Amino acid sequence: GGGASGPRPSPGCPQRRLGPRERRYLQREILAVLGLPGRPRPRAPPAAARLPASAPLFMLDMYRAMAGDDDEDGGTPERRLGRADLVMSFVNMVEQDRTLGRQEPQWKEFRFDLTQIPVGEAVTAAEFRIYKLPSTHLLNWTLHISMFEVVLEQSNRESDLFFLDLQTLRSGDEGWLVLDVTAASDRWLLNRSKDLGLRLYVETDDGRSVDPGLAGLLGQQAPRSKQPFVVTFFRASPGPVRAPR
Amino acid sequence: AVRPLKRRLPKRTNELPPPNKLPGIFDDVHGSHGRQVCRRHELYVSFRDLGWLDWVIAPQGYSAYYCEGECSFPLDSCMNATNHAILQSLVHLMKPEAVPKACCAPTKLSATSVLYYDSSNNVILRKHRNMVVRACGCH
Repeated sequence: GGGASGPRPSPGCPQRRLGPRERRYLQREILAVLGLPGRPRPRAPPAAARLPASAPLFMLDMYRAMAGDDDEDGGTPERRLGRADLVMSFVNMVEQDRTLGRQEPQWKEFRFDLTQIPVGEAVTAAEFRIYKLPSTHLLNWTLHISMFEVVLEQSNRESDLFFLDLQTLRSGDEGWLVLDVTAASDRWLLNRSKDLGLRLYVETDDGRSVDPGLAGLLGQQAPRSKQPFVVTFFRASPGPVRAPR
Repeated sequence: AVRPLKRRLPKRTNELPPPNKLPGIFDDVHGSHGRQVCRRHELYVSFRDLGWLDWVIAPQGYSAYYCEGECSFPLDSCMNATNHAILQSLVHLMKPEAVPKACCAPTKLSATSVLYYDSSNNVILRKHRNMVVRACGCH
């Protein structure tokens, strides 16, 4: 669904059903060209959850931009994509909150499984996208949203964090907040077995920590079309070497 | 390769067909011995036929165009022949047992982008260059 654009059979194009053997052979060859070791088997969401999700919606938009450049192979790429040939989006699998009632700063943490990133791909950019609603608790406040990578969790103290990005906005603002997490990519490419942990803090002008949820930032409990995700852009790398047939 | 069904030639008209239409009577598509000259043939592979729509989001299929046809002397301008191909086809006439005809092959290719889910339900968008034949010629 979604009305994605793409090649469709032209009116004069011959239509013929593929036989079972042809179909298997064609599948194997196309998967090899796409650089996939096998046919992906995504988990089907339950029927009630089959509403458009944020990451696929965003990626569909990116697809239309990229497909629009396909006929101009070698020409000026669409500005948003730069020279990226591979774009991957990741939905977070775990979300933790430390919120009101404690002395320590409040935060919201997201974990992403990056084990599906192909080996040898060079990251050109990475973004964390989270939707913000107008805050009903903090009226006319300036909020500072900072994002850190969780480098090392410590059992007896605060985790080791690496600063990634800071955005300033008003409490009444609404829309997708985009935080640059490119700086984290060096580490995650070295340590693929470890999940990427991103921690988000919200502070006011006078340094007071604010619950990200009260600031209007939506997490995993949000509607599917407004759930947070990470999107990563990769520079073209030579395709995997295919075994001779 | 999957071969397309034979096509009927379009009816005579007073207008020139657009370049991307199948060749009709205005195009000299028949080379020596009635064989077709080198040109692009259209073929579309539907991902629905492959049963892939549970993981491929877009596009719906792949334009598996291919090049086929004769590269015989004299090579016409519509064959996009290189100078070398023209010479080779001439030499082939003189020494057919030693020198083959020029090859009918893609001269221009374009990319295709594919949007799909992986097994972890991440969404992947990948551009694959030089995937779709835009033009064929004798090389």
